[in-house]
Amino acid sequence: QKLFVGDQVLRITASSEEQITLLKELQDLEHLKLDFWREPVKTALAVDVRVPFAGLQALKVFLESNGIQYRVMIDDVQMLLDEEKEEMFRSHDRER
Amino acid sequence: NTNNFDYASYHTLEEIYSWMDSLEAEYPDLVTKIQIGSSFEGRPINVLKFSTGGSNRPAIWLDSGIHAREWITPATGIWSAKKIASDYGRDPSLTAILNTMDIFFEIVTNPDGYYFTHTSNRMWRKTRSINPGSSCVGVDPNRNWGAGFGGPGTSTNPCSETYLGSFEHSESEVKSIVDFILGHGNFKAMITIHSYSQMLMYPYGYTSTETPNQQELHTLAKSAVDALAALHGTKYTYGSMITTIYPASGTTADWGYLNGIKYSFTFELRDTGRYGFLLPAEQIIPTAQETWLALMKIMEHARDNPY
Repeated sequence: QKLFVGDQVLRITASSEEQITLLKELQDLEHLKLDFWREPVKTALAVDVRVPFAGLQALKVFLESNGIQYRVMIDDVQMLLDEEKEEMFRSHDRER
Repeated sequence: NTNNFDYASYHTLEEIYSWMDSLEAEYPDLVTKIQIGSSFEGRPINVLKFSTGGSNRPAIWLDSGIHAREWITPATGIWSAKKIASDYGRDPSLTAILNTMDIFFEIVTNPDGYYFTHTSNRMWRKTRSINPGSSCVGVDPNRNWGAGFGGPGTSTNPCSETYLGSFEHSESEVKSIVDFILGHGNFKAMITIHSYSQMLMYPYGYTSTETPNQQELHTLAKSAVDALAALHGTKYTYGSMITTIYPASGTTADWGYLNGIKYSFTFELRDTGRYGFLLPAEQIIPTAQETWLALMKIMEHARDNPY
């Protein structure tokens, strides 16, 4: 079972084509292990990316230093997964 | 018993497959489970056929769960399939559809991936096939279809989430559908359900060229998203794939259209902007309810506009 403790999902809003290009370049940096839920395509569409805890600081510094806006969409992925699992267990226990 | 099934919760593959058997048993005159193939890891690929008789009637294809981590889509599929079964004979419009057409519903299009999301990695998206020469597993089954295969919006890197595969229809999960639909030969609508960007899209994704049916598909998409929004106010955008989301080649909807299925659409179900693929279970029913209204608009249109 893979754990996602401390992983966050960031919603990134690019404001120019230049920023989109920078975000696309991030996709090639395999060592960051970014999981793009919504890929950088155009400024009108938000980019959602799951960031492993180990790469959070690096990515946020990258975004901030390039003036790219973002907000934390999911603060801790594992917490949501735990809630989801609990919900499923509860459902199993419920009397049909 | 599908009446006691908890539709407001996410379920394992085993539970879903068991539920399919129950639905078939409870509606023997309407529902038949068909196995159209096997997944890479040998799991059955099951389709529910809803038919009131006749041979080789015009048909509607629905599928969900092709991207494993999009759990809301099979959950919506289960609810919708139950709705089809229970509303037949009660809802005049659905009854009229089923009196002239068959509906085929593949609830879990990527069973290996879905199983993997429950047992190993909740965030898994692709199939589980092995890529020779790479340690990375899986192909994006929504880049693997023979429709502009290898074009823009795909990756040739097996480690990418949008890896297209070594050749078109390399994935048994895709090939099984291709063979089934082409073998049937009379599908008139094809709707594939994804999440979570609140969109309804029609071809093309691989080219910016408009289809000859652009106007009709656009108008139909608008009426579908209007119907959807009327229930809970969920706002969808709509249009061709390439203009609405991004260039994507080798997709289900493009393949359907290129193979003569005019009413070919792809859904992106609701997103609150907070949860992404981890949509809370309490939102399953509202999502399914609103999606149903849009599905009905498309199915009604296919019924009323034979070609």
